[in-house]
Amino acid sequence: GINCSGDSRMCCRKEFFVDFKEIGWEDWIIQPEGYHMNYCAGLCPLHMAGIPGLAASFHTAVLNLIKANNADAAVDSCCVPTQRRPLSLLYYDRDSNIVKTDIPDMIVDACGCT
Amino acid sequence: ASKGMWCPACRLAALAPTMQRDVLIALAKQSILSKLRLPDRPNITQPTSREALLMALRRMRVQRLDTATSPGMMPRLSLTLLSVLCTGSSTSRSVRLHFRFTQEPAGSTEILQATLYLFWAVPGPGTHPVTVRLLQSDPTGLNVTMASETRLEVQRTGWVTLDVSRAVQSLFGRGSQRLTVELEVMEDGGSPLLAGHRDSHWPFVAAQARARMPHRLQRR
Repeated sequence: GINCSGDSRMCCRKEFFVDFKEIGWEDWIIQPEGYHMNYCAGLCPLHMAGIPGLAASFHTAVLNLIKANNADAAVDSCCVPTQRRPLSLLYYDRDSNIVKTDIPDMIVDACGCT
Repeated sequence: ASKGMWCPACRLAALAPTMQRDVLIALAKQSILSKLRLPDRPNITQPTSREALLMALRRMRVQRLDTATSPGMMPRLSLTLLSVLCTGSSTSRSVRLHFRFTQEPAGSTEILQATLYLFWAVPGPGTHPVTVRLLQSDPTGLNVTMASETRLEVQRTGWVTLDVSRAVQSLFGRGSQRLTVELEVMEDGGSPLLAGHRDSHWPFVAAQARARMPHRLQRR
């Protein structure tokens, strides 16, 4: 996937970190110290539809353009997460038990166009 | 999305940066709480002290009874020992780390495997050579001898591991529980320590151990 840089307007992954101390959650979440949430943003022009990041090729882009030109009612494509990984948490539950859990699909690792 | 519809991310992009941040934090909170099936954040009125937590973790070291032993024999306990850095001293090129295992009486534990974990923050691209020396001191702490020397090539920031099984085995065999590690770097080779790193990045040693059972004598 592509990570967003200053001059990029295309679909990319933006890094976003939630510091548990900053939001006042450090008293009940023991580890980690924050959540690398990240999110997807940017444009998905028609020729990029179905391209997960840079994995596809020039051929995919051309084929997409042909499909788009032939389609009667073209649809827009969205920039969405294409790869995610779990978040491991060690926290106190409501009964003050210490719980360790892995929450699936919480961290956005890569973005692409639908 | 059908033609002309907004993608979810497009709506976010239309907001002012400060508003975007608030929305994302609210989303993160909501996402964590819903996945943990919590209606609201738990209200911790009496948080457990750090000491109590450490005590609980120490108790968890005794993980399971080893049932693989032959019938009629006493089962042996499998343990995992963790030792975090207790003190450290440094010069511009070298760092000394002292690890201490606070475990059972000397001689009662058999070390199966031990690994040293170091978080290295390299200053830039390229390969950074690091010399790791394992030093052992006698129980008085006065005489220090070198047990081994290893050269590592650190290429990027992250955790590096080193097998220190022999050194820790020899340590426990001699009744000592103190391991000293000396790290020597080239100039600007980065450092795994000491100031500026979060607790989670402190060096540590993890060892797998087994409780040594006394020999059983039978009278015939």
